[in-house]
Amino acid sequence: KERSTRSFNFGAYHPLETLYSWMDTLVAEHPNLVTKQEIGRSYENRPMYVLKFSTGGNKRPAIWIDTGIHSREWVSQATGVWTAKKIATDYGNDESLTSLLNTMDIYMLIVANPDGYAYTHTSDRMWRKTRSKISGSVCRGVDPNRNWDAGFGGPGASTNPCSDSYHGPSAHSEIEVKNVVDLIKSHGNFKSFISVHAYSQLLMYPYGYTCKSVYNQAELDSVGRAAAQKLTSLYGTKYKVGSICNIIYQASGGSIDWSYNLGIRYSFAFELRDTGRYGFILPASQIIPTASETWLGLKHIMEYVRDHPY
Amino acid sequence: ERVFTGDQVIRVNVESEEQIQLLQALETQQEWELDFWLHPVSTELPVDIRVPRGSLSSVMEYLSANNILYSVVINNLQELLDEEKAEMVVNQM
Repeated sequence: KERSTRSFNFGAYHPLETLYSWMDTLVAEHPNLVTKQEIGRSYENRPMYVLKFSTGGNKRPAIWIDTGIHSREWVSQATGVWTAKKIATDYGNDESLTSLLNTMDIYMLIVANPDGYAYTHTSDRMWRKTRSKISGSVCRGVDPNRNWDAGFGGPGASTNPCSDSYHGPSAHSEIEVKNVVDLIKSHGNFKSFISVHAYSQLLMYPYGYTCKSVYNQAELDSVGRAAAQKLTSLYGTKYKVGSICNIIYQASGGSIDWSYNLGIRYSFAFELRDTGRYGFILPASQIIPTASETWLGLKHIMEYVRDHPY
Repeated sequence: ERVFTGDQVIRVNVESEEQIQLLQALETQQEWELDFWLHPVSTELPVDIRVPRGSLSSVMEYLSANNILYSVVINNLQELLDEEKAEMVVNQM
């Protein structure tokens, strides 16, 4: 077992059990900053753990980051692990991050789809969805990023349970989604919601379910462009910035549309790199470079949120 | 465990709206079991498709018949997955 996060190999992919035990080690090493909270169970009864980074207070303004909602996008979960360690070790050393954590909390859900992630290790590396049974169908699973109550069931999601973008029988039908919805709603003071996916090097903001501009479109666009520039500055990885609908396609039921409509203004989605060669099978050697460049973009967004309370 | 021996991932840099529609028509047909890693949405973004071995010749025929140029980015997906798994085993040890 990995005895300490120092010896943990961040440049490798790990099974779910290893990630979960690593979380315990991180908490043990940073007891005054990091706690692990179970926010509920998955369809197949796996725990869903959020790492909370907090220096005190009660329901402080908070930032949400999730990775791995689409299970096959392994570089996303791996980036989440590296980022969690980065936040823990930079607190107290990096002035900007320290000032952020002295006034805000950060919540990280590193494995947003644990059943799907486990299934990619045991049965089908290309699996993307949850593993819920769909009544009346032999096919399983719902696309957890089409299941949110935001334009649910609209264009860009499939009604076919066998499709990879099946939206599910109803909004929040997937317990993995509902666990997050319940946490965000009960907390009530999130100011930013960032969902990390892979791949194709995009930094997007709402909406996906309509190509209508959001009220804060100009602000989100300029924050997104500045964050993408910071990201690109490390290795030159080029990102496109725009609303989901305009930059990719109309996709209803997405998480950041839901969070924005809930009032969480600074809602963004990252599609991480593949540098045009490997797609979902990004070599482990690219995990740390991907996570390092992504951190610059993430950090810019978080600093902006800290400096623009609302 | 599902294997992907002989499956290829091809990349199409679409050149026109018409090509996007031709590729979107591919998305809707089930028979070839295509797995779109990146969807045909605009000439700005590439389209990546995992093509099961059994459908390779039909898909290549369709693309050639419609003058759609493509490149093979992953020649045999299972090879890459085997490497990934081997690396994980070494790391676990």
